[in-house]
Amino acid sequence: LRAASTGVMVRLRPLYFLVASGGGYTGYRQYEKYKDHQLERQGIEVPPKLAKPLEVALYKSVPTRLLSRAWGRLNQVELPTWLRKPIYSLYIWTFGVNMKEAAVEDLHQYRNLSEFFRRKLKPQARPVCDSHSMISPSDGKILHFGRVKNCEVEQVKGVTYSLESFLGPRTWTDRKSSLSSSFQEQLVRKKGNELYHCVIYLAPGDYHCFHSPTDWSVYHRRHFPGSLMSVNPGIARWIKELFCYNERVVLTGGWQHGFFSLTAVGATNVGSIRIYFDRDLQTNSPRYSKGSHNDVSYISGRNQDGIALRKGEQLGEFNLG
Amino acid sequence: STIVLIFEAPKDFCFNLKAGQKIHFGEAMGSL
Repeated sequence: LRAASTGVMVRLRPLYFLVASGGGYTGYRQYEKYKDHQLERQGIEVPPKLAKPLEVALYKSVPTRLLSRAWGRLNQVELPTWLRKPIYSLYIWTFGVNMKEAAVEDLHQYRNLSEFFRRKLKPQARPVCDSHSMISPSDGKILHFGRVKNCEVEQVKGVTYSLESFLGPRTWTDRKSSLSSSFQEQLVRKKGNELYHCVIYLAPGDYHCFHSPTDWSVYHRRHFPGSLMSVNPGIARWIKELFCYNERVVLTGGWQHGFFSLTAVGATNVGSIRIYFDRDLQTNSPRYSKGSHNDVSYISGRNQDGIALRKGEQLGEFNLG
Repeated sequence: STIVLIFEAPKDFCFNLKAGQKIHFGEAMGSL
């Protein structure tokens, strides 16, 4: 009996430990949230609580790319017709998808969740604003916007990342610049201009294609293979430089006022990015290692203008896995 | 997933946005 009871203890101890530590941690986080909420109610601004280097290292060590690819494979499996409606309905209910806007409203027509995720919208669902020079390239939530200051960009208020780490070295142009000028100053082409930024978060229920936000030309594409951590606003508030760790595709070019760039940042569920005019681009692929970057120039001897895009034109999409 | 725009514009460029707001593709973001 004694031996048996010891065996049971040995078997159950890890479970007890996991439940106790997980429960304790969750309770602690809830208490912290409650405290912050109370301070906010009193009108006191709470500074963001950033993850410690160990917490970031632990999160980065999770095989998010592998998980993302497995998730993608799973969602490419063709579902039997009878199972499509209940699965997609659950997704619609969970993430608040508006199917009235979808080009194809009949749920049976989508063979799998990946296809459903890439659904297109009815042409009249998103009229493009004519009176403003810049429009939103996608559906989503505005996390932050404003001027770029001190070579740092804000992913949410008070949590920054380095502009140079995010875009990578400025090798996409031959334009000479003073060695003493900062990276931010080197990007600005016209005297007196400023550098601006805007971050849009796409929630799981949002339309996941993106379009050109203005009339511009793309000269260069840079693909950064990287982690695939969640980019939801809570994580963006917690992990500094999150967007510099994650897999992303940076398109750089020019518009009427000078430098212009659009970057698509991947996440765990939405690990791969497609750019319609670039068939060679392959993201979330095991053949690329983290920490490198792969460049493609759209400027050649014949074509000095790059890829010209009109405001509202389809540009690319995010895919599951 | 996230889209980040970084661009150059004259000093009088103005965003028509509020942090935390929902936005749809095609809606105005900013102008001069």
